[in-house]
Amino acid sequence: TVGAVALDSNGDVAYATSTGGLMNKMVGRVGDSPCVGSGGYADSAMGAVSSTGHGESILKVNLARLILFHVQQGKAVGEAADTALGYMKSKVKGEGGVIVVSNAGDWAAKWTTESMPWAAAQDGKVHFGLHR
Amino acid sequence: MNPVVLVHGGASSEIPQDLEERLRQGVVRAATAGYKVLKEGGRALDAVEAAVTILEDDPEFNAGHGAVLNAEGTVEMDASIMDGRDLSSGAVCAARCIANPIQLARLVMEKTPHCLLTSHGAAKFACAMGVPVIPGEQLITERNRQDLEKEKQKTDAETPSPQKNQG
Repeated sequence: TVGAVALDSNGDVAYATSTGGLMNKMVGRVGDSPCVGSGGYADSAMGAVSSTGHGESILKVNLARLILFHVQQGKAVGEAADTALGYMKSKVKGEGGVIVVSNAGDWAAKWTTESMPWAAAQDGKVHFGLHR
Repeated sequence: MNPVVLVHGGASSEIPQDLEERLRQGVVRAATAGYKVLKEGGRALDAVEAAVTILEDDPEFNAGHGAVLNAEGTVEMDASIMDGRDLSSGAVCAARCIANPIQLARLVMEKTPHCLLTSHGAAKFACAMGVPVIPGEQLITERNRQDLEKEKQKTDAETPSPQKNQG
């Protein structure tokens, strides 16, 4: 799975997520990636999220919207992502990762799997990471 | 507002060491392309589409060219996009034989009153929109073909565990 979130100079956000799904999946199986609220969400009143990981688990907790719910409740984006990923792990034993940007420009890349390649560009600088 | 773009290349349980640098280069290239769109005054929606298109075209990632294979050895892809300005969104699922499902998802958002088109309907819509149809084989990498074979042999020998395969 791949994904992106962005905040533009007008203060608007967007997300995009795309995937081939699970290797050896049943024909017709669909995970979270095309499902708004799970594979991603964007609302300029809050921020944007793109998700990756075990699709069925992400669908069960509506991962992207859950993270933005926590942001709405006043959590910082990193804490919101950790809280939601932790909930997914404890509730349905699902692992995954997310990238989040708030409408104020705060951002985070978080995951519970071993690895998730990510990169962020802001202020002319590029940050990136791979392992926890 | 100070523009920012983030990209990811998929959560994974393990990444072979020889792949790490190529993944780093891929996500940096995608983030840089998205950021360029923003710096030139483009919208967040254009930036995320540009970034994901680059990752779909990169065979190292599980999307577009390089997507993993289903049980029949073919590629079925899912994608979605959303504009935070007005919550408009578009998505496709079980899409086949197109290079960039994210661009088709955006067309669903902008050219239809719907949010999600599946399989045969997505293919008909792509055709109507003039999206080029490519041979499904073109999306398949030799590594993914081999990985499917290994996975099939493994799942024949043991109970399949979806948690090992994060997607």
